[in-house]
Amino acid sequence: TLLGILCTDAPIAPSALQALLSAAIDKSFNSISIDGDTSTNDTVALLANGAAGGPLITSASSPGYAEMQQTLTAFAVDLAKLVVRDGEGATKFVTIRVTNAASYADAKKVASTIARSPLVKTALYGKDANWGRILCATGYAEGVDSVVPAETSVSFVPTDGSAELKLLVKGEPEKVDEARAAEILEAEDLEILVRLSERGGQEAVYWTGDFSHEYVTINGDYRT
Amino acid sequence: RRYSAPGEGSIPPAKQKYVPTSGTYPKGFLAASTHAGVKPSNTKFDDLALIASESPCSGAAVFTKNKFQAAPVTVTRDMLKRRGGSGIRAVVVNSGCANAVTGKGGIEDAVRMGEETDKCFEDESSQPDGNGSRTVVMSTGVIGQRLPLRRIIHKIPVACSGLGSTHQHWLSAARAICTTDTFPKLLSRSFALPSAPDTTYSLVGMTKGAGMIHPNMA
Repeated sequence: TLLGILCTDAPIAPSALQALLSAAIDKSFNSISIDGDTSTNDTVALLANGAAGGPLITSASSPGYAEMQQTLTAFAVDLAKLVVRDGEGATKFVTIRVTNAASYADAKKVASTIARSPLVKTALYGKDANWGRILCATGYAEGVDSVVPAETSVSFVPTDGSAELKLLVKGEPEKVDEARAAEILEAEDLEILVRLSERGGQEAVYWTGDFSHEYVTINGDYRT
Repeated sequence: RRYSAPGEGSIPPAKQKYVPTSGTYPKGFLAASTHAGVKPSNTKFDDLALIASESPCSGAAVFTKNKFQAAPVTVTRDMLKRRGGSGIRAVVVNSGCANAVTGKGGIEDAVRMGEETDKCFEDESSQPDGNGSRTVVMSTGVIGQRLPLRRIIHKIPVACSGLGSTHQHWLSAARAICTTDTFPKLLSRSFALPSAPDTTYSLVGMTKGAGMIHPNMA
Protein backbone atom coordinates (compact mmCIF):
# COMPACT_ATOMS: atom_id res chain seq x y z
CA THR A 1 0.00 0.00 0.00
CA LEU A 2 1.03 3.52 -0.73
CA LEU A 3 0.25 6.21 1.83
CA GLY A 4 1.32 9.82 1.61
CA ILE A 5 0.78 12.87 3.78
CA LEU A 6 1.83 16.31 2.60
CA CYS A 7 1.45 19.54 4.57
CA THR A 8 2.18 23.12 3.64
CA ASP A 9 1.83 26.44 5.39
CA ALA A 10 0.88 28.13 2.12
CA PRO A 11 -2.66 29.57 2.02
CA ILE A 12 -4.71 27.47 -0.39
CA ALA A 13 -8.50 27.15 -0.55
CA PRO A 14 -9.93 23.60 -0.64
CA SER A 15 -11.06 23.64 -4.28
CA ALA A 16 -7.65 24.80 -5.49
CA LEU A 17 -5.93 22.34 -3.15
CA GLN A 18 -7.74 19.35 -4.66
CA ALA A 19 -6.89 20.46 -8.19
CA LEU A 20 -3.25 21.03 -7.27
CA LEU A 21 -2.98 17.62 -5.63
CA SER A 22 -4.69 15.72 -8.42
CA ALA A 23 -2.42 17.24 -11.05
CA ALA A 24 0.69 16.57 -8.98
CA ILE A 25 -0.31 12.96 -8.34
CA ASP A 26 -0.77 12.19 -12.00
CA LYS A 27 2.91 12.84 -12.70
CA SER A 28 4.28 11.42 -9.46
CA PHE A 29 2.60 8.70 -7.39
CA ASN A 30 0.42 7.63 -10.31
CA SER A 31 3.58 7.22 -12.34
CA ILE A 32 5.33 4.57 -10.26
CA SER A 33 5.05 0.82 -10.12
CA ILE A 34 6.83 -1.72 -7.98
CA ASP A 35 4.92 -4.91 -8.62
CA GLY A 36 1.88 -3.90 -10.65
CA ASP A 37 -0.60 -4.45 -7.83
CA THR A 38 -2.97 -1.62 -6.89
CA SER A 39 -3.80 -1.61 -3.19
CA THR A 40 -7.15 -1.28 -1.47
CA ASN A 41 -5.78 1.53 0.71
CA ASP A 42 -3.69 3.84 -1.46
CA THR A 43 -4.23 7.40 -0.25
CA VAL A 44 -2.33 10.65 -0.49
CA ALA A 45 -3.60 13.63 1.49
CA LEU A 46 -2.53 17.24 1.31
CA LEU A 47 -3.22 19.78 4.07
CA ALA A 48 -2.67 23.53 3.81
CA ASN A 49 -3.10 25.76 6.85
CA GLY A 50 -1.94 29.13 5.55
CA ALA A 51 0.12 29.73 8.68
CA ALA A 52 2.91 31.42 6.73
CA GLY A 53 0.50 34.11 5.49
CA GLY A 54 0.12 35.73 2.10
CA PRO A 55 -2.77 35.96 -0.35
CA LEU A 56 -5.10 32.96 -0.57
CA ILE A 57 -4.81 30.80 -3.66
CA THR A 58 -8.40 30.09 -4.62
CA SER A 59 -8.26 28.88 -8.21
CA ALA A 60 -6.02 28.18 -11.18
CA SER A 61 -6.15 31.86 -12.07
CA SER A 62 -4.87 33.01 -8.67
CA PRO A 63 -1.38 34.53 -8.53
CA GLY A 64 1.01 31.83 -7.33
CA TYR A 65 -1.12 28.88 -8.45
CA ALA A 66 1.15 27.87 -11.33
CA GLU A 67 4.27 28.12 -9.18
CA MET A 68 2.58 26.17 -6.39
CA GLN A 69 1.65 23.50 -8.91
CA GLN A 70 5.21 23.27 -10.12
CA THR A 71 6.63 23.09 -6.59
CA LEU A 72 4.09 20.53 -5.41
CA THR A 73 4.54 18.30 -8.45
CA ALA A 74 8.33 18.29 -8.19
CA PHE A 75 8.07 17.55 -4.48
CA ALA A 76 5.60 14.71 -5.02
CA VAL A 77 7.86 13.25 -7.70
CA ASP A 78 10.77 13.19 -5.27
CA LEU A 79 8.62 11.49 -2.62
CA ALA A 80 7.32 8.94 -5.11
CA LYS A 81 10.86 8.12 -6.20
CA LEU A 82 11.71 7.26 -2.59
CA VAL A 83 8.99 4.61 -2.67
CA VAL A 84 10.54 3.07 -5.78
CA ARG A 85 13.96 3.17 -4.13
CA ASP A 86 12.53 0.96 -1.40
CA GLY A 87 10.61 -1.45 -3.64
CA GLU A 88 10.39 -4.92 -2.13
CA GLY A 89 13.36 -6.89 -3.36
CA ALA A 90 14.33 -4.26 -5.91
CA THR A 91 18.01 -3.84 -6.74
CA LYS A 92 17.49 -1.23 -9.47
CA PHE A 93 15.91 2.19 -9.82
CA VAL A 94 14.63 2.44 -13.36
CA THR A 95 13.31 5.51 -15.13
CA ILE A 96 11.19 4.74 -18.18
CA ARG A 97 10.90 7.69 -20.53
CA VAL A 98 8.57 7.35 -23.48
CA THR A 99 8.79 10.15 -26.03
CA ASN A 100 7.44 11.08 -29.43
CA ALA A 101 3.91 9.98 -28.58
CA ALA A 102 0.76 11.55 -29.99
CA SER A 103 -0.45 12.29 -26.47
CA TYR A 104 0.73 12.24 -22.88
CA ALA A 105 -1.85 9.52 -22.18
CA ASP A 106 -0.38 7.32 -24.91
CA ALA A 107 3.16 7.81 -23.63
CA LYS A 108 2.09 7.06 -20.06
CA LYS A 109 0.24 3.89 -21.05
CA VAL A 110 3.31 2.55 -22.82
CA ALA A 111 5.61 3.50 -19.93
CA SER A 112 3.23 1.86 -17.46
CA THR A 113 3.04 -1.32 -19.52
CA ILE A 114 6.83 -1.59 -19.67
CA ALA A 115 7.08 -0.88 -15.93
CA ARG A 116 4.66 -3.72 -15.14
CA SER A 117 6.23 -6.34 -17.40
CA PRO A 118 7.64 -9.19 -15.28
CA LEU A 119 9.94 -10.18 -18.14
CA VAL A 120 11.37 -6.69 -18.50
CA LYS A 121 11.86 -6.53 -14.75
CA THR A 122 13.56 -9.90 -14.47
CA ALA A 123 15.81 -9.01 -17.41
CA LEU A 124 16.84 -5.88 -15.54
CA TYR A 125 17.57 -7.96 -12.46
CA GLY A 126 19.64 -10.29 -14.64
CA LYS A 127 21.48 -7.28 -16.15
CA ASP A 128 20.37 -8.32 -19.59
CA ALA A 129 19.98 -5.62 -22.26
CA ASN A 130 16.85 -7.34 -23.47
CA TRP A 131 15.29 -4.78 -25.77
CA GLY A 132 13.02 -7.49 -27.19
CA ARG A 133 11.05 -7.65 -23.95
CA ILE A 134 10.82 -3.87 -23.81
CA LEU A 135 9.57 -3.75 -27.36
CA CYS A 136 7.10 -6.56 -26.70
CA ALA A 137 5.61 -4.68 -23.74
CA THR A 138 5.48 -1.49 -25.82
CA GLY A 139 3.52 -3.31 -28.48
CA TYR A 140 0.79 -4.69 -26.25
CA ALA A 141 -0.03 -1.42 -24.50
CA GLU A 142 -3.78 -1.21 -24.98
CA GLY A 143 -5.52 1.65 -26.71
CA VAL A 144 -2.34 3.33 -27.88
CA ASP A 145 -2.22 4.53 -31.47
CA SER A 146 1.14 6.25 -31.18
CA VAL A 147 3.24 3.10 -31.51
CA VAL A 148 4.74 2.88 -34.99
CA PRO A 149 6.89 -0.29 -35.07
CA ALA A 150 9.06 0.83 -37.98
CA GLU A 151 9.80 4.12 -36.22
CA THR A 152 10.28 2.89 -32.67
CA SER A 153 13.67 3.17 -31.02
CA VAL A 154 14.89 1.84 -27.67
CA SER A 155 17.97 2.99 -25.77
CA PHE A 156 19.53 2.65 -22.35
CA VAL A 157 20.58 5.98 -20.95
CA PRO A 158 23.25 5.84 -18.24
CA THR A 159 22.72 8.17 -15.33
CA ASP A 160 26.38 9.21 -15.29
CA GLY A 161 25.86 11.53 -18.24
CA SER A 162 27.62 9.32 -20.79
CA ALA A 163 26.11 8.61 -24.20
CA GLU A 164 22.98 6.52 -24.57
CA LEU A 165 23.35 2.94 -25.72
CA LYS A 166 21.10 2.39 -28.73
CA LEU A 167 19.52 -1.04 -28.75
CA LEU A 168 16.93 -0.56 -31.47
CA VAL A 169 16.73 2.25 -33.98
CA LYS A 170 13.58 2.79 -36.04
CA GLY A 171 12.56 -0.81 -35.64
CA GLU A 172 15.97 -2.20 -36.57
CA PRO A 173 18.17 -3.89 -33.96
CA GLU A 174 21.57 -2.33 -33.37
CA LYS A 175 24.77 -4.28 -32.96
CA VAL A 176 24.92 -3.91 -29.20
CA ASP A 177 28.22 -3.48 -27.40
CA GLU A 178 27.57 -6.11 -24.73
CA ALA A 179 30.42 -4.91 -22.55
CA ARG A 180 29.01 -1.40 -22.53
CA ALA A 181 25.52 -2.76 -21.87
CA ALA A 182 26.79 -4.78 -18.93
CA GLU A 183 28.56 -1.71 -17.59
CA ILE A 184 25.37 0.35 -17.74
CA LEU A 185 23.28 -2.40 -16.19
CA GLU A 186 25.74 -2.79 -13.34
CA ALA A 187 24.69 0.59 -11.98
CA GLU A 188 21.72 0.86 -9.63
CA ASP A 189 20.13 3.64 -11.67
CA LEU A 190 19.15 3.26 -15.29
CA GLU A 191 16.92 5.03 -17.80
CA ILE A 192 15.10 3.22 -20.57
CA LEU A 193 14.27 5.59 -23.40
CA VAL A 194 11.60 4.59 -25.89
CA ARG A 195 10.90 6.84 -28.87
CA LEU A 196 7.58 5.80 -30.36
CA SER A 197 7.56 7.55 -33.70
CA GLU A 198 9.06 10.38 -35.68
CA ARG A 199 6.12 12.71 -35.29
CA GLY A 200 4.52 12.87 -31.84
CA GLY A 201 5.81 15.39 -29.38
CA GLN A 202 4.43 14.13 -26.09
CA GLU A 203 6.43 12.47 -23.35
CA ALA A 204 5.75 10.59 -20.11
CA VAL A 205 8.05 9.36 -17.38
CA TYR A 206 7.50 6.37 -15.11
CA TRP A 207 9.63 4.94 -12.34
CA THR A 208 9.98 1.30 -11.41
CA GLY A 209 12.41 -1.31 -10.15
CA ASP A 210 13.44 -4.82 -11.08
CA PHE A 211 12.04 -8.14 -9.85
CA SER A 212 14.31 -10.30 -7.73
CA HIS A 213 14.21 -13.56 -5.79
CA GLU A 214 13.86 -11.43 -2.70
CA TYR A 215 10.46 -10.13 -3.82
CA VAL A 216 9.13 -13.69 -3.95
CA THR A 217 10.67 -14.50 -0.58
CA ILE A 218 9.14 -11.44 1.10
CA ASN A 219 5.70 -11.99 -0.30
CA GLY A 220 5.80 -15.76 0.04
CA ASP A 221 6.43 -15.25 3.74
CA TYR A 222 3.86 -12.47 4.23
CA ARG A 223 0.68 -13.70 5.87
CA THR A 224 -2.78 -12.19 6.08
CA ARG B 1 12.78 -7.04 5.51
CA ARG B 2 10.71 -7.23 8.59
CA TYR B 3 7.29 -6.03 9.47
CA SER B 4 8.27 -3.18 11.73
CA ALA B 5 9.19 0.44 11.68
CA PRO B 6 12.72 0.81 10.35
CA GLY B 7 14.63 2.33 13.22
CA GLU B 8 18.11 3.73 13.54
CA GLY B 9 20.66 1.00 13.08
CA SER B 10 18.34 -1.21 11.06
CA ILE B 11 18.35 0.86 7.89
CA PRO B 12 20.45 -0.73 5.14
CA PRO B 13 23.65 1.27 4.60
CA ALA B 14 22.79 1.89 0.96
CA LYS B 15 19.49 3.51 1.98
CA GLN B 16 20.75 5.71 4.78
CA LYS B 17 21.48 8.55 2.36
CA TYR B 18 17.73 8.87 1.73
CA VAL B 19 16.90 9.53 5.37
CA PRO B 20 17.17 13.23 6.23
CA THR B 21 18.99 14.35 9.36
CA SER B 22 17.23 17.70 9.47
CA GLY B 23 14.36 19.50 7.80
CA THR B 24 12.44 22.71 7.27
CA TYR B 25 8.89 22.10 8.38
CA PRO B 26 5.72 24.11 7.72
CA LYS B 27 4.53 26.45 10.43
CA GLY B 28 1.55 25.33 12.46
CA PHE B 29 1.87 21.61 11.79
CA LEU B 30 2.85 19.07 14.43
CA ALA B 31 3.71 15.38 14.31
CA ALA B 32 3.80 12.50 16.75
CA SER B 33 3.98 8.75 16.90
CA THR B 34 3.40 6.09 19.49
CA HIS B 35 3.31 2.34 19.95
CA ALA B 36 -0.16 0.86 19.86
CA GLY B 37 0.80 -2.75 19.19
CA VAL B 38 -1.52 -3.14 16.21
CA LYS B 39 0.25 -6.38 15.33
CA PRO B 40 0.73 -8.52 18.41
CA SER B 41 4.18 -9.51 17.13
CA ASN B 42 5.23 -5.87 17.15
CA THR B 43 6.15 -5.25 20.74
CA LYS B 44 8.38 -2.22 20.46
CA PHE B 45 8.01 -0.18 17.28
CA ASP B 46 5.72 2.82 16.89
CA ASP B 47 2.77 1.99 14.67
CA LEU B 48 0.47 4.95 15.18
CA ALA B 49 1.24 8.35 13.65
CA LEU B 50 -0.54 11.64 14.08
CA ILE B 51 -0.11 14.80 12.03
CA ALA B 52 -2.03 17.84 13.18
CA SER B 53 -2.58 21.44 12.24
CA GLU B 54 -2.70 23.96 15.07
CA SER B 55 -5.62 25.62 13.31
CA PRO B 56 -8.37 24.30 11.01
CA CYS B 57 -6.99 23.93 7.52
CA SER B 58 -7.83 22.99 3.94
CA GLY B 59 -7.59 19.32 3.05
CA ALA B 60 -7.62 17.32 -0.15
CA ALA B 61 -6.87 13.73 -1.00
CA VAL B 62 -6.68 11.18 -3.76
CA PHE B 63 -7.67 7.57 -3.23
CA THR B 64 -7.17 4.20 -4.83
CA LYS B 65 -9.54 3.27 -7.63
CA ASN B 66 -9.51 -0.37 -6.51
CA LYS B 67 -13.17 -1.40 -6.23
CA PHE B 68 -12.50 -3.01 -2.84
CA GLN B 69 -11.74 0.20 -1.05
CA ALA B 70 -10.64 -0.06 2.55
CA ALA B 71 -12.77 1.44 5.30
CA PRO B 72 -10.47 4.43 5.97
CA VAL B 73 -10.62 5.30 2.28
CA THR B 74 -14.40 5.40 2.34
CA VAL B 75 -14.57 7.25 5.64
CA THR B 76 -11.98 9.87 4.68
CA ARG B 77 -13.50 10.49 1.27
CA ASP B 78 -16.91 11.01 2.86
CA MET B 79 -15.45 13.30 5.50
CA LEU B 80 -13.69 15.53 2.95
CA LYS B 81 -16.82 15.68 0.81
CA ARG B 82 -19.03 16.52 3.78
CA ARG B 83 -16.68 19.29 4.86
CA GLY B 84 -15.88 20.54 1.38
CA GLY B 85 -12.23 20.18 2.30
CA SER B 86 -12.50 22.84 5.05
CA GLY B 87 -11.89 22.77 8.78
CA ILE B 88 -9.56 19.76 8.74
CA ARG B 89 -7.35 19.31 11.79
CA ALA B 90 -5.43 16.04 11.57
CA VAL B 91 -4.31 12.86 9.89
CA VAL B 92 -4.21 9.68 11.97
CA VAL B 93 -2.47 6.62 10.56
CA ASN B 94 -1.96 3.12 11.86
CA SER B 95 0.36 0.54 10.34
CA GLY B 96 0.09 -3.21 10.78
CA CYS B 97 -3.56 -3.63 9.77
CA ALA B 98 -5.16 -2.19 6.64
CA ASN B 99 -8.74 -2.26 7.91
CA ALA B 100 -9.65 -3.43 4.41
CA VAL B 101 -12.44 -5.81 3.49
CA THR B 102 -13.71 -5.59 7.06
CA GLY B 103 -17.36 -4.76 6.33
CA LYS B 104 -19.52 -2.37 8.31
CA GLY B 105 -17.52 -3.03 11.44
CA GLY B 106 -14.41 -1.76 9.68
CA ILE B 107 -16.20 1.44 8.70
CA GLU B 108 -17.25 1.96 12.31
CA ASP B 109 -13.66 1.40 13.42
CA ALA B 110 -12.32 3.99 10.98
CA VAL B 111 -14.99 6.49 12.04
CA ARG B 112 -14.10 5.90 15.67
CA MET B 113 -10.40 6.49 14.97
CA GLY B 114 -11.29 9.84 13.47
CA GLU B 115 -13.63 10.80 16.29
CA GLU B 116 -11.11 9.90 18.93
CA THR B 117 -8.51 12.03 17.17
CA ASP B 118 -10.96 14.93 16.98
CA LYS B 119 -10.99 15.01 20.76
CA CYS B 120 -7.43 16.32 20.67
CA PHE B 121 -8.72 19.51 19.10
CA GLU B 122 -11.73 20.44 21.13
CA ASP B 123 -10.78 24.08 21.18
CA GLU B 124 -12.84 27.09 20.17
CA SER B 125 -11.88 26.84 16.51
CA SER B 126 -13.05 23.25 16.25
CA GLN B 127 -16.44 23.28 17.94
CA PRO B 128 -18.92 20.81 16.45
CA ASP B 129 -20.39 22.30 13.29
CA GLY B 130 -22.65 19.46 12.26
CA ASN B 131 -20.20 18.15 9.69
CA GLY B 132 -18.68 15.44 11.84
CA SER B 133 -15.05 14.48 12.07
CA ARG B 134 -12.16 16.73 11.10
CA THR B 135 -9.62 13.94 10.76
CA VAL B 136 -8.19 12.11 7.78
CA VAL B 137 -7.88 8.41 8.65
CA MET B 138 -5.40 6.04 7.01
CA SER B 139 -4.46 2.43 7.65
CA THR B 140 -1.90 0.11 6.10
CA GLY B 141 -0.95 -3.50 6.66
CA VAL B 142 -2.65 -6.83 6.26
CA ILE B 143 -6.02 -7.07 4.53
CA GLY B 144 -9.06 -8.81 5.97
CA GLN B 145 -8.49 -8.32 9.68
CA ARG B 146 -10.35 -6.01 12.04
CA LEU B 147 -8.34 -3.31 13.73
CA PRO B 148 -7.45 -3.86 17.36
CA LEU B 149 -9.48 -0.73 17.98
CA ARG B 150 -9.23 -0.64 21.74
CA ARG B 151 -5.43 -0.51 21.59
CA ILE B 152 -5.52 2.23 18.98
CA ILE B 153 -8.14 4.34 20.73
CA HIS B 154 -6.22 4.03 23.96
CA LYS B 155 -3.06 5.40 22.33
CA ILE B 156 -4.49 8.27 20.31
CA PRO B 157 -4.48 10.62 23.35
CA VAL B 158 -0.88 9.58 23.97
CA ALA B 159 0.02 10.62 20.44
CA CYS B 160 -1.88 13.89 20.92
CA SER B 161 0.08 14.74 24.01
CA GLY B 162 3.33 13.95 22.21
CA LEU B 163 2.80 16.28 19.27
CA GLY B 164 5.78 18.42 18.36
CA SER B 165 7.45 20.22 15.50
CA THR B 166 11.05 19.01 15.65
CA HIS B 167 12.75 16.96 12.97
CA GLN B 168 12.66 14.00 15.34
CA HIS B 169 8.87 14.27 15.66
CA TRP B 170 8.45 14.20 11.88
CA LEU B 171 10.94 11.40 11.37
CA SER B 172 9.34 9.25 14.06
CA ALA B 173 5.93 9.73 12.48
CA ALA B 174 7.37 8.77 9.08
CA ARG B 175 8.77 5.62 10.67
CA ALA B 176 5.51 4.71 12.35
CA ILE B 177 3.59 4.47 9.07
CA CYS B 178 6.07 1.96 7.59
CA THR B 179 5.28 -1.70 7.01
CA THR B 180 7.84 -3.66 4.99
CA ASP B 181 9.73 -0.46 4.18
CA THR B 182 13.42 -0.53 4.96
CA PHE B 183 13.69 3.21 5.58
CA PRO B 184 11.36 6.06 6.52
CA LYS B 185 10.50 8.36 3.65
CA LEU B 186 10.43 11.99 4.70
CA LEU B 187 11.15 15.14 2.73
CA SER B 188 10.80 18.83 3.45
CA ARG B 189 11.38 21.89 1.34
CA SER B 190 11.17 25.67 1.48
CA PHE B 191 9.84 27.66 -1.42
CA ALA B 192 8.58 31.08 -2.41
CA LEU B 193 5.59 32.20 -4.41
CA PRO B 194 5.50 35.32 -6.59
CA SER B 195 2.23 36.27 -4.91
CA ALA B 196 4.12 36.80 -1.64
CA PRO B 197 7.78 37.33 -2.54
CA ASP B 198 8.87 38.12 1.03
CA THR B 199 7.31 35.00 2.51
CA THR B 200 9.05 31.66 2.88
CA TYR B 201 6.72 28.70 2.63
CA SER B 202 7.45 25.11 3.53
CA LEU B 203 6.28 21.70 2.46
CA VAL B 204 6.71 18.44 4.31
CA GLY B 205 5.85 15.04 2.95
CA MET B 206 6.04 11.54 4.26
CA THR B 207 5.17 8.42 2.38
CA LYS B 208 5.33 4.69 2.84
CA GLY B 209 5.22 1.79 0.48
CA ALA B 210 7.36 -1.05 -0.65
CA GLY B 211 5.01 -3.68 -2.07
CA MET B 212 1.53 -3.78 -3.62
CA ILE B 213 2.54 -0.60 -5.35
CA HIS B 214 0.96 0.42 -8.62
CA PRO B 215 -1.04 3.45 -7.53
CA ASN B 216 -3.96 4.60 -9.61
CA MET B 217 -5.53 7.28 -7.47
CA ALA B 218 -8.22 9.84 -8.16
